[in-house]
Amino acid sequence: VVQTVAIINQKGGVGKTTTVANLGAAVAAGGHRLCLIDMDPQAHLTLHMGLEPGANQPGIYQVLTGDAPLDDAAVKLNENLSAVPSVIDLAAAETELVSVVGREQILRDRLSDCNSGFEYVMVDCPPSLGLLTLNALAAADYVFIPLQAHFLALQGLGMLLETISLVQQRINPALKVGGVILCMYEKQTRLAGEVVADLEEFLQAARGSDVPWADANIFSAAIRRNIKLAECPSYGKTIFDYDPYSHGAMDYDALAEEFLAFFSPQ
Amino acid sequence: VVQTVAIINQKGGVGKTTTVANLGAAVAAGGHRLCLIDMDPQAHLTLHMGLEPGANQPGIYQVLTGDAPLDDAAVKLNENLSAVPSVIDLAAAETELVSVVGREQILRDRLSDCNSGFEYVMVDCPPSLGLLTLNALAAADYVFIPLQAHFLALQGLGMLLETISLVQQRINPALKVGGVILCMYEKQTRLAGEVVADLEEFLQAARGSDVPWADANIFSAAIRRNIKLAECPSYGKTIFDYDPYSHGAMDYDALAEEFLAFFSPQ
Ligand SMILES: Nc1ncnc2c1ncn2[C@@H]1O[C@H](COP(=O)(O)OP(=O)(O)OP(=O)(O)O)[C@@H](O)[C@H]1O
Ligand SMILES: Nc1ncnc2c1ncn2[C@@H]1O[C@H](COP(=O)(O)OP(=O)(O)OP(=O)(O)O)[C@@H](O)[C@H]1O
Ligand SMILES: [Mg+2]
Ligand SMILES: [Mg+2]
Repeated sequence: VVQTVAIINQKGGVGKTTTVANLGAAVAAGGHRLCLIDMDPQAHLTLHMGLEPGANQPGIYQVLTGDAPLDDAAVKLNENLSAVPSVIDLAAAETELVSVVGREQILRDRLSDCNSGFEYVMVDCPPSLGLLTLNALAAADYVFIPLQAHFLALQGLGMLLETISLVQQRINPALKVGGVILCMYEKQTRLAGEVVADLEEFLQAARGSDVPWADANIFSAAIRRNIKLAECPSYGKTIFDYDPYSHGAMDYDALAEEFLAFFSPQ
Repeated sequence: VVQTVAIINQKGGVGKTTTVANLGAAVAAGGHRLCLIDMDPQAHLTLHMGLEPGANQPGIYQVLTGDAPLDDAAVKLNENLSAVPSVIDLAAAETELVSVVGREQILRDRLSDCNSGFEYVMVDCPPSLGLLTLNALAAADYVFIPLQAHFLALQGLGMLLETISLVQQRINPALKVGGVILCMYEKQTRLAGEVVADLEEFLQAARGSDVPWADANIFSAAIRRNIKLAECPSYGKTIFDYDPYSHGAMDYDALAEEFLAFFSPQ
């Protein structure tokens, strides 16, 4: 059974793309077949994985418009890891698909036609709650929320959870929030401590209720701020190919262990 | 004559809101009447200035739909500074306004009706190149581009400049790029040096051409990474009210001087 995970936060620059690239690579290195999907017109995940947006091959845009099956769009990166690239035209998809019946469920339908035998699918999303992100929410089993422990990033969480709740009620009843991933974490700052305390209190208060985040936790593996994580995309590499002994590699390795434990509870 | 400045970068989390809040406050403190406009449905500028999104008063959404004039929506924050708040409903504006004739020029029309005698108008934008950002581009005399000196942030610049060029050709012939503002600047990193060198080379190569960024420079006042800038929005304060002796306050003061020199060349 494929587990589809969407990495979403409409707040910009919180570490979504960096998490899909590196968490994805770490999970694949652990022997699990995994497909990354770039649903962002900025095509940053595509660049991060060393692919060229719009190069001679179908991408997620062609998959959404029905011009290519997902299996043809997935590019094999290594033994266990594949990626479906994005392209700038994807920005047009938001407007083009607006009047399609069931427009939020196009990605879900394409994924159900996929025969490549992936164990996990991980979707990177743009910084908005528009149609592309809604497609990821409709297709996902779980949402993981990367969060920078800053005030402004925390403010947007309410809006995101409201949208998740609506999608769960109307389109995807199985949708749950898997957890929150702390990114660019600066443990020594007072602000990070305050934001994390606020967030823990909020999640505790939801325990036992029927909201999609009732069982959600903050993953204990936080991703520390580490310049190597900002350097590696310029070489089209993940942190493991660029600097496997950096804090960034250690943190994403630890997160991958927690991710796998989350999906295969003893 | 009012100078309208749009602060734009579709890459998320690069310091747009932080720049509008603090640069705006510093320019107003210099004795210039200024109005900030929050065009982002996240309403982060509204929160940063200590206002409540959606509180009992018209905001930018009502201005765009024609239900309130801009003068009624502007909230006076101090002697020289006012702000037009945003509200979550603004996200709906993107879809609601799609079929309005001249949909990109609504903000420009509202600004031309404004009688409050502002010297500068500064617009904060969401991390996208959708209709809300296009409205800011159509209304602006100059675009200032906040940029984090990271690889992924630099990648998006081409797309942004292409959009600016299209708006200049079709909707707003006077539109120019005023300059690039380095945010969260970590001077000691090799990555920052590489990105800045790349960017300078790119801007130099455009000199003398007819593109909107032919005269654009990187402002010499860079905004260093400084946790106080991430703390002050949680108190609804600018950096000057929160910690006037911090690096953040010094850097935005220096940027304000450069901003004012840009608009009043000797
Ligand atoms: N832990 C980290 N330490 C240092 N830099 C990081 C870290 N994680 C990400 N970055 C850098 O910070 C910037 C923002 O990260 P990223 O682009 O992954 O965020 P995003 O949420 O995908 O942004 P967007 O909203 O634009 O899609 C990038 O330049 C990235 O290289
Ligand atoms: N110079 C700085 N040093 C440290 N933190 C900063 C600095 N500038 C901004 N920040 C923090 O970094 C985060 C991103 O900044 P900000 O929200 O202003 O970016 P933005 O481009 O407006 O994001 P969005 O794309 O979501 O609108 C915020 O939490 C902010 O408080
Ligand atoms: Mg991204
Ligand atoms: Mg912002």
